Amino acid sequence: EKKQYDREFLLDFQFMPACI
Amino acid sequence: REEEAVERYSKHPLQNRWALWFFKNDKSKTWQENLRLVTKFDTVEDFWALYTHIQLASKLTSGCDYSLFKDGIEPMWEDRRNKCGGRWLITLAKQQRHTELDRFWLETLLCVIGEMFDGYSDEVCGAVINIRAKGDKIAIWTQEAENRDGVTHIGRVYKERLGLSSKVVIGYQAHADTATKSGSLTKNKFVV
Repeated sequence: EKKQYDREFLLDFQFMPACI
Repeated sequence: REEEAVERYSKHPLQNRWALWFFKNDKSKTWQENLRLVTKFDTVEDFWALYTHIQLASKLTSGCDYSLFKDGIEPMWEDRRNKCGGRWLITLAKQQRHTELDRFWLETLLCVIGEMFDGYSDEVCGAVINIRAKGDKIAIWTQEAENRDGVTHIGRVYKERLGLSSKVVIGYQAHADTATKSGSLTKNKFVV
């Protein structure tokens, strides 16, 4: 399955704290 | 429940691993010596970790470039994946550095890492931003300049993603034409 992401999905992660 | 936890705590993989390169113009060194690999990433989270850590393009000094290419492709015409290809080129006026440059570059990055060109994303090699005193440039590089369907689809989607009006025309130039140009302008192979 191709990993295709739209901009809104990608932007949702911009300020998310990194997972450890 | 387990699936939910996996979704919540796993990083989101990208289709490709990407390499960020930085070029700083030092006239005492060769072009290749001035080009440095910064790092590679292959998840959405690691992309943002990198993006938020590095200098915004608009803050770089003239003569610098960022290049983001698929792992294994070097950001130069000579690479075998680039040499038959070309680029969709966005040329910016000087004043746009302060108004649109960073937004255009981020949209460009999201387009390529998100594989937003439907069935033609495999044609994409990478993206480049050149910071120059006479006007900055942003481009998406693709691997095959003769692939009219792929190139024009990528150009149309890219133009839409940047929010450019239908009155604005952007051009695609084959690297072979850029390398052998005689004047300062390279002819456009395609426009959208």
